[in-house]
Amino acid sequence: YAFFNGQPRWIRGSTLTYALSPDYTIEYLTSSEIRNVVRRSFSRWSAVIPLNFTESLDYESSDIRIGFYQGDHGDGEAFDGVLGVLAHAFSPENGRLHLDAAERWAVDFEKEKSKVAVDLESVVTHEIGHVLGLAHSAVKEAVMYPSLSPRGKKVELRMDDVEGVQALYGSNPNFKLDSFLESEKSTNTG
Amino acid sequence: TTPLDFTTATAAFDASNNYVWRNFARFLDAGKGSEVTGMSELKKYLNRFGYLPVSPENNFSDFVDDQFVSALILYQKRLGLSVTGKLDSETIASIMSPRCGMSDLIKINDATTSTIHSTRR
Repeated sequence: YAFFNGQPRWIRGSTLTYALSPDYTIEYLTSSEIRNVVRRSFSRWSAVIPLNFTESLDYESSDIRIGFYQGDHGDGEAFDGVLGVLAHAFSPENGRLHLDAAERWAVDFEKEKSKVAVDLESVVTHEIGHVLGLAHSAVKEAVMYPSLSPRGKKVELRMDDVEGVQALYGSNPNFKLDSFLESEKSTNTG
Repeated sequence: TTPLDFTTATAAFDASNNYVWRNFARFLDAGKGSEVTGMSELKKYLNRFGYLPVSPENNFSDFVDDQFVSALILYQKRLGLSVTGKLDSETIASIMSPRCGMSDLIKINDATTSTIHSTRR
């Protein structure tokens, strides 16, 4: 695992708010499909660190702001169309998380048949890692490894991800390392 | 999941004609000292993700030069690939894989650090 220089992290309390942009979104997935994916993604991180994430309807005042953007969208890091760069996010306490609207995002590969479909939950989970202060990992199985294959899925945090985020925020008191290692083992054998 | 192998990578990406990194497949096994049209695009890719400092002239040549090979080795090390210093199929498949737009390395006043601040126990 790795951090950004200076190990920036969120220090404004134990609960952060997040919201989806009402204006910059995609049409072919329902709002509830996207919100469910985002909620699950945040819950994976909150399960291992003493930080809660609450959805807010007030986008502008949320700590973490998520949107789907196309091409040059004003932050100096233009998106590049299908595949290539999928998304990016900013280190603490900026809170911006951008997804490339040109991708074919999928929440269920049974329904979405495109060869170049990208799993939304995997990418959102990865970008939340950046929002929390993790940089890219060299461990291929880790959620924080920078690349993701089309139609690939990588949503379960690995030990490398957990070690990194707990080094920044400490451990969630309800986190049980033994049961986590058991589940990781079953993921590996899977 | 494991990074795509080369054939799967190219097959999946062929589905999208305007895939921006599709042409990188052409550079498979391009050797040091060779000049390959379009290699400057791969150098821009490595620059964007923190591996290759931009040249003083602010442009890149199509030559597979020493600096490019060093950037490739840094890329292979950083992402857990076999460190060959070559554009082998594993490396090309990784480069062509869709990815996060964040840099893998932090630029401090344009001097790329070989590691990001990391702590291991």
